[in-house]
Amino acid sequence: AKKQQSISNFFSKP
Amino acid sequence: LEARLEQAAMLKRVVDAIKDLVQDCNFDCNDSGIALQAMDNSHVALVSMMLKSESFSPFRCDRNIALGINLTSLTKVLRAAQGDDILTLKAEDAPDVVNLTFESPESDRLSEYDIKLMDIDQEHLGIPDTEYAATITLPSSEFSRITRDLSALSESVAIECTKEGVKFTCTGDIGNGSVSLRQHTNVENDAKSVDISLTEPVALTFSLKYLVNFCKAAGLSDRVRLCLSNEVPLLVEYGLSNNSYLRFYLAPKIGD
Repeated sequence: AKKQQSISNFFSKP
Repeated sequence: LEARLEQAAMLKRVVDAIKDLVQDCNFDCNDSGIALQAMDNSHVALVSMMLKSESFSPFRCDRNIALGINLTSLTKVLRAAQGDDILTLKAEDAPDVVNLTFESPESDRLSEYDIKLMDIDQEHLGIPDTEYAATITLPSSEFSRITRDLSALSESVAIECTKEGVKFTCTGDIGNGSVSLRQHTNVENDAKSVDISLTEPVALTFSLKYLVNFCKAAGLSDRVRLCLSNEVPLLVEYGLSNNSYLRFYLAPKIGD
């Protein structure tokens, strides 16, 4: 099954 | 800050489009305009709004300020504005409130509201500049229709873009469905065209619930742009006048 990713896995934190 | 919008409708529509996704947001004001970046509660989607100073006339912001506003409160106040009212936003240095005035263009009616500001500790994410593998520009009404129709069948949609075109596919308990679009130029009305620009094929799966939510912005623009690359968030962009924009990013669903 496909798992919903979190947006913060892709965009860098400050 | 002092920012005057010729048509209150623009801000009304922007806030309407994002208020179900994000609740408390900082409106970051500086001399280039008013920006907002916020994730939804589940950290699956991100809203990025930019209202450039050129979208206002006049626009003045002497010092950078973050206006922490609850969007439900803002919606209540904006409901008091008519779409063609002239809207002016004002805030002082280190403000407690943001002031909104609505002027009727036809009468001497002037209404004025203050909204209490809140301290919002929001982390800004760095969004990398991405050369997307596929960019699809289509009528925003068409994208709304696809997401609405497919969401009746399934929670997820697979978006596949190849040189043949773009295909939206879903599988659900009652059956399955798909919508395919090809590159198409409408000579009579360019707003109805479908433009596809592709450097490599992409196939990604997304939650339809969020896409349906993004489509609340369809009233802001005739056209919507979808940008995809494998294994990165989808960008859904509604362009506004003067290079202002409302962008939504949606994290994909990825298999093990």
